[in-house]
Amino acid sequence: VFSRSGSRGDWLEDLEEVLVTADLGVKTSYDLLGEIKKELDTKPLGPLELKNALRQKIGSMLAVQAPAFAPASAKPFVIMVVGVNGVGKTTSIGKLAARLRGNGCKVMLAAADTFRAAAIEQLQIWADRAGSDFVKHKPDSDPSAVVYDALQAAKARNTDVVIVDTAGRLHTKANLMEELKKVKRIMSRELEGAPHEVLLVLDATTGQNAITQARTFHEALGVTGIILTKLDGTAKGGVIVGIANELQLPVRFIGIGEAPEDLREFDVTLFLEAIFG
Amino acid sequence: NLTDKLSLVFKKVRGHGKLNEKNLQEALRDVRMALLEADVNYKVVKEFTGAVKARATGSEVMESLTPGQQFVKIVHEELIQTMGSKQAELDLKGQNPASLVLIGLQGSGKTTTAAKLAVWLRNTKRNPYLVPADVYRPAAIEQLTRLGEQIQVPVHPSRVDQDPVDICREAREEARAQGRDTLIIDTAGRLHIDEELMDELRRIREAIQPSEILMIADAMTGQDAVNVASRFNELLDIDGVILTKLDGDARGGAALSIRAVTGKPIKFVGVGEKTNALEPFHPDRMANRILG
Ligand SMILES: Nc1nc2c(ncn2[C@@H]2O[C@H](COP(=O)(O)OP(=O)(O)OP(=O)(O)O)[C@@H](O)[C@H]2O)c(=O)[nH]1
Ligand SMILES: Nc1nc2c(ncn2[C@@H]2O[C@H](COP(=O)(O)OP(=O)(O)OP(=O)(O)O)[C@@H](O)[C@H]2O)c(=O)[nH]1
Ligand SMILES: [Mg+2]
Ligand SMILES: [Mg+2]
Repeated sequence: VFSRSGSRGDWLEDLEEVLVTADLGVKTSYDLLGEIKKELDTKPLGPLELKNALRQKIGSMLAVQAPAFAPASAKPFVIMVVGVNGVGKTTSIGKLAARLRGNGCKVMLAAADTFRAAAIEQLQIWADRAGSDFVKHKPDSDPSAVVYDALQAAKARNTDVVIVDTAGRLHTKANLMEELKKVKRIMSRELEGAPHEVLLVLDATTGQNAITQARTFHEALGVTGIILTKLDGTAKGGVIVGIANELQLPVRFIGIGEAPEDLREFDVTLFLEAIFG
Repeated sequence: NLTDKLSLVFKKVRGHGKLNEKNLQEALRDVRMALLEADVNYKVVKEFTGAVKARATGSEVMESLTPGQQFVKIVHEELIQTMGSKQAELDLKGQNPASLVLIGLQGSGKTTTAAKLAVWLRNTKRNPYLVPADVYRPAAIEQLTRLGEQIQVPVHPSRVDQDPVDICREAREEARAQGRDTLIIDTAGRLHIDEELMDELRRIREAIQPSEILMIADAMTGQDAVNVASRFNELLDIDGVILTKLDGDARGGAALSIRAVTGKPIKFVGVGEKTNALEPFHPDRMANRILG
């Protein structure tokens, strides 16, 4: 993309294509390119320097100032996992459970998706894989009741980390968002400080709607971090740049596959590498 | 929204009557921005605005007394033209039992859509048989089995230790024996770049010669929609697309991208989590939604 000697207009257009096709969105891309153009007015930058300047800007946008992910800071440490349908919540919880168990934590999974067909069975299999405790009720029961029981059990059993799986729901459904707020309220009522982490799961293949999702879930619950899944595909997940800039939400983990070990901590350098090649 | 923005651009025109190069450029830029914000693919947007510009520089707009209206009309027409102007149907003739194979990325809504299609087909007096062919995802077979119980449609008793190709063959035999006329086969979510799993789909197709291969795509998919759709289409020659989760507020530009790169019709849209939430695709409604 930069190997030919084009005009600076060409380079900027090429960079625009790189950013937009990585799902950074027009607004974020134009803002970034606008800043780059200003620098061009003060010094003659070649295409490689332009690219690096852009990389640096995006990198600093992603370096969000937020408290670290610290599961040892409370006991039981409660993680609530939320997001729209099909993004990878249940699978990510399974992976996280495996990782925490690997770090010597006693983990409990709470099956608070009481709605979707076989959601409880799906999480049960992940709990078995990771050797986690498992709390469930019957399908169609109240998710708040599941969470209540899980927290009582966690306190009694000396559990280190509780991870709560919730049903996927579109952020546009007010009653479902209310249900989630209620689940969170029950948690804080039963355990001071809970939930200690509210993780929003975003699918890397999602376009600009991811920003609306982040805004809505954040407004409703106070999201503390993001898990960006399916980065093993060809999508770049650039939506997190605008989200970091606007909402200051850190990406805690990324999903790079469907197996228990396919969870990584977010690495800005690798992320930028995938976008800029 | 775009119509408002365009009317602002063309308001300036009314004073001078005809369109000039500058307001045409501005209008094209507004269209481009609206489509990109709606997640239409970058290259698809370029081709689309190119097509609009070609028509807009002709006498149709330039000589018109209401160039603004003409321009908006062209944008709408071009969009509906690309989306497919008529309603596409399922082609289930010629085979007994007929079979639909649902394919797509992880989490796009295949299993749920399989159940929805069963309800849809039963409402058209067909006799569907659901076939769980996902042996990888934890509790995938249970999920479709549960849905089948909810809607009272029989579900093939697949097992996780089976090969999906064998499942499909056995299910077809079973459907014939039971007098079911339509198989709805739910496959595992997979990446378009996973050669082994893409080959599995090719083997399924070879084994049962499906009436339709339907790609299930999430309406909130971004720029990657073109990569995914073109690869699935290239390897399997899909018959149509079902766009899911349109009950959200994603603009759905992926619909335009997918149609533009595959040339295949979007046949249905998923508009909710319940098994009755399936509707036929309306290109004009989708065009309005994308334009914002
Ligand atoms: N390739 C890939 N697939 C993933 C990843 N994370 C999850 N998946 C797959 O995405 C699909 C959906 O995952 P789930 O965990 O069921 O998603 P969910 O958000 O819990 O879905 P709902 O509860 O129905 O809203 C499954 O097929 C997972 O295996 C990932 O990082 N990479
Ligand atoms: N709101 C809404 N949710 C949907 C729609 N279609 C499917 N879903 C939900 O999306 C999630 C994923 O659906 P699945 O049917 O499990 O998706 P899948 O493609 O079979 O997933 P994998 O088998 O893991 O690839 C579930 O929570 C469904 O209830 C839709 O049209 N609208
Ligand atoms: Mg789930
Ligand atoms: Mg499925």
